[in-house]
Amino acid sequence: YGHFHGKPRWRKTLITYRITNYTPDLTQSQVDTAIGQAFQLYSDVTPLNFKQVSSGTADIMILFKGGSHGDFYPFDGRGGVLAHANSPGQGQGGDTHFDDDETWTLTQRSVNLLLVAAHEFGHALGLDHSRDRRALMYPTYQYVNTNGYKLPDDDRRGVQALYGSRTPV
Amino acid sequence: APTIAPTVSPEEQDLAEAYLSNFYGDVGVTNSSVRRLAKSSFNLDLQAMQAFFGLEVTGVLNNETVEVMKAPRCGVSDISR
Repeated sequence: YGHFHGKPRWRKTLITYRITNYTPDLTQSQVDTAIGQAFQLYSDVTPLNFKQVSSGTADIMILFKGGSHGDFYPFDGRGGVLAHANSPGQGQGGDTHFDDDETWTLTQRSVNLLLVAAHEFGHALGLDHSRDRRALMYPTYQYVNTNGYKLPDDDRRGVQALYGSRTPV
Repeated sequence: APTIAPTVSPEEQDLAEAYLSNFYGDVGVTNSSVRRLAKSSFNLDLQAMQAFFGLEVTGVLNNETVEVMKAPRCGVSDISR
C-alpha cells in the first residue's frame, strides 16, 4: 500500500458524504446502497464512521458525470478512466467523481460500482495506488465477486496505518 | 543501417504518451527545443510505469505494456502527489 505525499488524512472520525448527481444506470436506492457498502468496508476496520447527507457541503462530495465536470480532469468517454478522487483535505478534498459515460452495474457486467467506489474512497481517505495486484488500490479495474467482499489485507493495513483499527489489537 | 521495426502503431504510441503524461509525468512536450528531453522523459516514465505494473522494465513500448495501458483504470496518478 501507499499513502499520498505528506500522508493527508481526516482529523475526525465522522465523515459526511453527499451524492449530488446520480447515474441513470441504477436506481438512486441502488447507488445509495452501493456507496454505503463501499464506505462500510472502511468503517469495518477503522474507527471512521460515514454519514450520508442530502444538502449542503459534505466532506466527500460525490457525482456521476461524463466529460468535463467542473474540475481540471475531464473524463475520456467509455473505457479508459472510470473515476477519480481527491486526497483528504478542506474544500474539494475527498471529492469523488464517477465517469457517467461508463455503464455502472452491481454485477460482473460492465463496471461494478461497489468495487470502483471502494477504490476511490481509498483515495478519499488517504490511500495511494498499490503495486499489489490483489489490492483494491491497484490502479486497473478487475472484477472480483462482491458477495461478502472485505477489504483486502494490503488495503486494510494501509488505512489502519492512517486511522488505527476499530478494535484495538 | 538496419532498423528495428516498431512493434506498436502510431495510435498506440499516442496512447502511451497520453497515458504517461496523465499518470507518470509530463510527456507530450512538442517544442522542438525540448523534444530530446521529452523523449528521455518518455523512456524514464515508461520505465517507471513498467516497474509499477511488474512488467519487464525496458523503457521501450511493446504490446504487453500497451495492453496494460488500455485497461480501464482509476484516473489518479500512480506517482504520489
